[in-house]
Amino acid sequence: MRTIAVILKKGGSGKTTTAVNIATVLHQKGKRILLVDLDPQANATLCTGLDPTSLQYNINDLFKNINIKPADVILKTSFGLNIIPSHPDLALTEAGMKATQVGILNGLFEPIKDDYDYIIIDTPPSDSYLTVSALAYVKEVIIPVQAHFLALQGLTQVMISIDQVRKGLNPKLKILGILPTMVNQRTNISREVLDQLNTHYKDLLFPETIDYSVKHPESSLAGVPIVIYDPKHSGALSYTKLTESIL
Amino acid sequence: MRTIAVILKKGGSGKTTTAVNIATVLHQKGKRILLVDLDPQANATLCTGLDPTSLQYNINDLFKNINIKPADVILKTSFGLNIIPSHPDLALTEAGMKATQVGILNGLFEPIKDDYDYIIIDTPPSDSYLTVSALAYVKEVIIPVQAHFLALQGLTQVMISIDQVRKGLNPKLKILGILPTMVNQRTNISREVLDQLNTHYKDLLFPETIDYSVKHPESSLAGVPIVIYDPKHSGALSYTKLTESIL
Ligand SMILES: Nc1ncnc2c1ncn2[C@@H]1O[C@H](COP(=O)(O)OP(=O)(O)OP(=O)(O)O)[C@@H](O)[C@H]1O
Ligand SMILES: Nc1ncnc2c1ncn2[C@@H]1O[C@H](COP(=O)(O)OP(=O)(O)OP(=O)(O)O)[C@@H](O)[C@H]1O
Ligand SMILES: [Mg+2]
Ligand SMILES: [Mg+2]
Repeated sequence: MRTIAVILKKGGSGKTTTAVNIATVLHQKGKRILLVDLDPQANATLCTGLDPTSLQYNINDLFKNINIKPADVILKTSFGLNIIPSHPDLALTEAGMKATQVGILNGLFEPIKDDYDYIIIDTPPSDSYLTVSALAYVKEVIIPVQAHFLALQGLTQVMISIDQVRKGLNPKLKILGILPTMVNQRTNISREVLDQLNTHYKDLLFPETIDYSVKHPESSLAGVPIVIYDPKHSGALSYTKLTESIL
Repeated sequence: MRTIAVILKKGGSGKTTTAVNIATVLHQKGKRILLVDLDPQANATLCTGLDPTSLQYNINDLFKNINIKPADVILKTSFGLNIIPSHPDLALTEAGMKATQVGILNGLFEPIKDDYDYIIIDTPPSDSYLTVSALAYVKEVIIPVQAHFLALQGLTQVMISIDQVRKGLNPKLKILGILPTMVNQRTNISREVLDQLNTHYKDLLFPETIDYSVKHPESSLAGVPIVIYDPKHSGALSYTKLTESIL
C-alpha cells in the first residue's frame, strides 16, 4: 500500500484540491483508494460533497475513542470514493496532542492496510502534531506550491521539517514531487517562481503544473473534484496526467 | 490605542496582505503604528522587505526571554513602518504553549501601550494558542474572506471561535468588519460568495472589496505593500479607502 500526504504550511496553496483530485483519478483508474481528511477545516470532506457537521462519525472519533475502528468512520462519496471525513472538533484533539502521540496513525490504520492500494492524506496549513503525525506515517509526500513568492518561502520551511522527520521519526520518507499550482504563464510572478523552482528543486519538480482557473473553486462549491466537475478542463487534464505519472 | 487582529483559519485568504496594507496606510496618514507578525511563517516580515532569518531579535525572543522588551525587538521597515518581526522558531513556542499563557500579549505589550495609536496583528492560519492569544488581547478583528466557497465555510468557524472568546477571555471583542478578497466580479463564484455574505453578514461587511490582481503577489516579492509598490493600482486604492473607513 502506498501512503501519500499532501503538505505545505503556507495556506491556500492547493493542498486540498490536489489531494482530492489525485485520490479521485486513482479511484477512476480502478485503484482501491482511501482519502483521509486530517484538517479540522474539513475541506477535503466539503470538496467531496459531504457536510462535516452532519456525519455520524469522523476522524476525530477515531482519535478519541478506542472502540471506533476505521470501518465505522469510512464513508463513500457520491462518486464512489472512500473517505475518512473530518470535523472542526479535530482542532480540540490537535490542541491536546502530545509528542508521544505522533505515531498514532500507524495504529489507527493498521486494521485497513490490506484493504487499500493508496491512502492519500490532506493536511492542515500548520506544523502541529496532526501534520507531524502524517509525516511520521506516510512513505511519500506531495508539496503543492502556489506560484507566488510567499508559498515559495514556505517550501524552504517544509523542506527543513521533512529533513528533521527523516532524521528520526521516518527515515524512509520520500518527496514524490513538488507541484506548482495556480500558475499563470502570462505573469512575471509565475515565471519567476517557476524559474526559482527549476533552479533549486529541479529533480523534485513534477512535469505537470496546475494553471490558475476559477473552475477549481467552482468545483469545490459543487462538492465534486474538477476531474468530475469538468473532466475536459485543462486543470482536470493536468491532475489526470500528474496522477498517471505517479502510478 | 486601538488593537486590531486580522484572522481567518482558512489559508491564503489575504490576512497578511490585509494586515500589512492597513498598517502602512495608517502609517502614511501620520498615525503611530506597530505591525505585529504573530505567524511562524513570518509572511508579514517578508512582505515588508525583511529577512526573518537574518534579524537579531524577533517576536519569539519576546515570548521566550523575560529580559527582552518590545523596544529591543521593534524594527523599522524601509518605508518607516514599525514592526515586530517573526521567525520560524515561533512554531516551537506555539507547540509548547499552554492554555494558561493565552493572556500573554497583555503583559508583553504593556510597556509600549502609550507609544502607539494602533497595533495591527497578523495571525497564522490556525486556531492554535497564538491566534487565541491575539483574540484575547485585541479589541477589534478584521476577517478577510477569499471569494471562494471554502473561505466562506471558514468564516462560519471563525464566528464560532469569536463567540467563544467573547463569552470568557475577551467580552468586548468587536468585529470591525468582513473584507471580501480576491474578488473577480466577472465570475459566478465571486458573485455567489458576495451574495452569501450579503445575506448572512450584511451588517459586518466592509463597503470595500479587494479584487483579484497579480500585483499583490508581485508586491510581496518586492518586499513592499501594494499601497507603496503601486499606489494608483485599484487594489492599493481599495486598501486605502478601507483604512479610511476604519479610522
Ligand atoms: N489551480 C487553481 N486555480 C484557482 N483556484 C484554485 C486552484 N487550486 C485551488 N484553488 C482554490 O483556491 C483555494 C485554495 O485552495 P485549497 O483550499 O485547495 O488550498 P489548501 O492549501 O488546501 O488551503 P489550506 O491551507 O487552507 O488547507 C480554494 O478555494 C480552491 O478552490
Ligand atoms: N487580492 C489579491 N489578489 C491576488 N492575490 C492576492 C490578493 N491578496 C493576496 N494575494 C496573494 O495571495 C497569497 C495569499 O495571500 P496572503 O498570504 O496575504 O493570505 P494569508 O491569509 O495571510 O495566508 P496564510 O493563511 O498562509 O497566512 C499571497 O501570495 C498574496 O500575495
Ligand atoms: Mg486545505
Ligand atoms: Mg498570512
